[in-house]
Amino acid sequence: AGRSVVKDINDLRSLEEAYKQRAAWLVVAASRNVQNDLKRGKRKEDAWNKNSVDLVRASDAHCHYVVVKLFVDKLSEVQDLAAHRILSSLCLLYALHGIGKNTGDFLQAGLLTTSQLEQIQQRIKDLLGVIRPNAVVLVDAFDHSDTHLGSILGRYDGNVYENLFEWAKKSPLNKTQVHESFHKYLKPLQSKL
Amino acid sequence: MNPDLSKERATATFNPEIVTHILDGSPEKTRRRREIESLVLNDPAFQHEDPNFLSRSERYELALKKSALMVQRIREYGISNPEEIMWFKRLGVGSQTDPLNLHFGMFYVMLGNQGTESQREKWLPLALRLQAIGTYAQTELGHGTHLRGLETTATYDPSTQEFILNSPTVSSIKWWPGGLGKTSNHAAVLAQLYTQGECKGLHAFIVPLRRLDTHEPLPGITVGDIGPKFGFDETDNGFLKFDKVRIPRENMLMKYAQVEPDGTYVKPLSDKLTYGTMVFIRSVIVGDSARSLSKACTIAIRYSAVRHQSEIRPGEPEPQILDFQTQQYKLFPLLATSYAFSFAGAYVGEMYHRISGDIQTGNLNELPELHALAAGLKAFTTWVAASGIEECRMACGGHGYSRSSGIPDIYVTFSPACTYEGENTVMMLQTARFLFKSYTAALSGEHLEGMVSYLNDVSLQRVQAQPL
Repeated sequence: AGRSVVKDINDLRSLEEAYKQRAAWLVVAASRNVQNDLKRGKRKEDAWNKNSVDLVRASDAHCHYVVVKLFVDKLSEVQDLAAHRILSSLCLLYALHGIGKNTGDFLQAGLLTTSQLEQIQQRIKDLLGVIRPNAVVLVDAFDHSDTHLGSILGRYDGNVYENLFEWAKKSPLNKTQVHESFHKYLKPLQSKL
Repeated sequence: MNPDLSKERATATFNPEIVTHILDGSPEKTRRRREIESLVLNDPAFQHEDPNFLSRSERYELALKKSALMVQRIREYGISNPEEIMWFKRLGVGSQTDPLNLHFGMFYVMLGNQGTESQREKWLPLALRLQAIGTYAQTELGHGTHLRGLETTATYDPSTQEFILNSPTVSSIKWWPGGLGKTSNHAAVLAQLYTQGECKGLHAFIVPLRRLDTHEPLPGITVGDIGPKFGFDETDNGFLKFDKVRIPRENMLMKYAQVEPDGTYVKPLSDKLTYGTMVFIRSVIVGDSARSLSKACTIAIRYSAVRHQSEIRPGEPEPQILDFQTQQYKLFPLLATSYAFSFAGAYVGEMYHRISGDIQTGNLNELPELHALAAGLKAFTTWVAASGIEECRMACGGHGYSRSSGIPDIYVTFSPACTYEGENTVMMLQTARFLFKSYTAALSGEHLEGMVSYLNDVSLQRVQAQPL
């Protein structure tokens, strides 16, 4: 630790670079472990199996880098200023939250300093406040119809409680006021106790 | 309209329509998607009873009724673009699954991609008219993602020019294919090919399972439903056992590998071509991850704006639960993830179509990267989305547990994606194999292209691994 590839935690390209280097670091580490075992005379398959946890971590980091990169790339295509602003905040949240969940990797690889991690945790909380006023409209933009969602809680009109009550009334258990199992099992038991 | 949601929509700082266009790809695509969706929404025939109160058998029957109706309507409206068919079906099916999903999603696609011209001429019209209803039978009771371990055999008999399909053990019984149990009368079966006394590895065969007139199973075929699952109540995942079933030589899909009438085996350009359909489905699953997570986020965030609970400042009215920072911390990273996965899904879909085009012209250069990226992104996105959907359910408190929330259905329908079309850890190890090979190649001076090009820098020691 001590050197950092991230000059500004709000700079998306800089964060993309950090994800890239984390992926490279994990791919190199896992590959070297496999190669070292091969040099020690282990069979290829055994060397692979013995390092498979590291290899999965490397793949995970590679995919995470790809997803961050594609999100950042996409922003360059967004012309509308207001849309660009909110999508950039989402992208930043995605990238910073991912770092927050994998701090060990970024610290071990020397890609971030501990003080930058503190800044990142704070920035994530700031971003929650930035996204809050637009959260409902951001999900509206997915354009899922009520039929597609199949949800009473997620109805577009938000009339949740009255529809929950109507839905519950449809339960087959409500077809009769007294369910037949009461006469079959509870009533006889009550008479015996 | 709920006043809280009205207020949220009135005070937003951007136009959601523009973002919808970005997610769809263009304003024209949004317009067309909505046009297609309105055909379903305005069709009274699609207004069915709530499946939540039905038994599994009733759900299967209802789903099949919907599937048949969808196919009929798609024909009537003349919708032929695969993406538009997907839009129509997505809304027609709603939160449930489609017993014919594998017929159109895999069987038909596989015939198109792996059949020779004469095979396509024979089978595609049959499949399109649903005379041949098919599924994709790969997984076995005792074998999954590790394809070389599959046991079903297809032994070529040159004297009759037939393949003999056989299930030599209990563990070799085909298990899990969607629509196999009751719906399908054909299957694209993945089996170990034996010819001239040698095993040539896994190949695909079109196998008739049931009589076309009565739908009764054919001699030598044992087929049925595998029973209730975690979800997918509408889909009759099935089992299939072959007792030395003979099929004509022409029923092997021979666009790439071939068996000549005398039994001579002709190798494909690349073994990976056999699994092209799986790569396609994996690329589709990345987009599914985005869609399923975005549905769960939509439900949880709208509900969090409607629901008032507890208090932030003593004595003031109960605030919207979306105002609690802890609720925001649960949901907003998942919202951001939904967007991230949408763009990743679009990218890998485009990549698949571009590289498939190259393959048709004999260029296989990018096939290994497509294979590795589709496998890795499928695993990465499904793991994150499945746990994210569960997080959304819990963010809805007790009501999230009710089937009426829609989240249980989303979860049980989506979470199998972590294991179908390749178990996720195995997928990640496939990606790792590509990364390892790329790194080794970079060290030996080869110049890497594509998403792994950063490993070129490693070989130049611009990126240095720190000792753990």
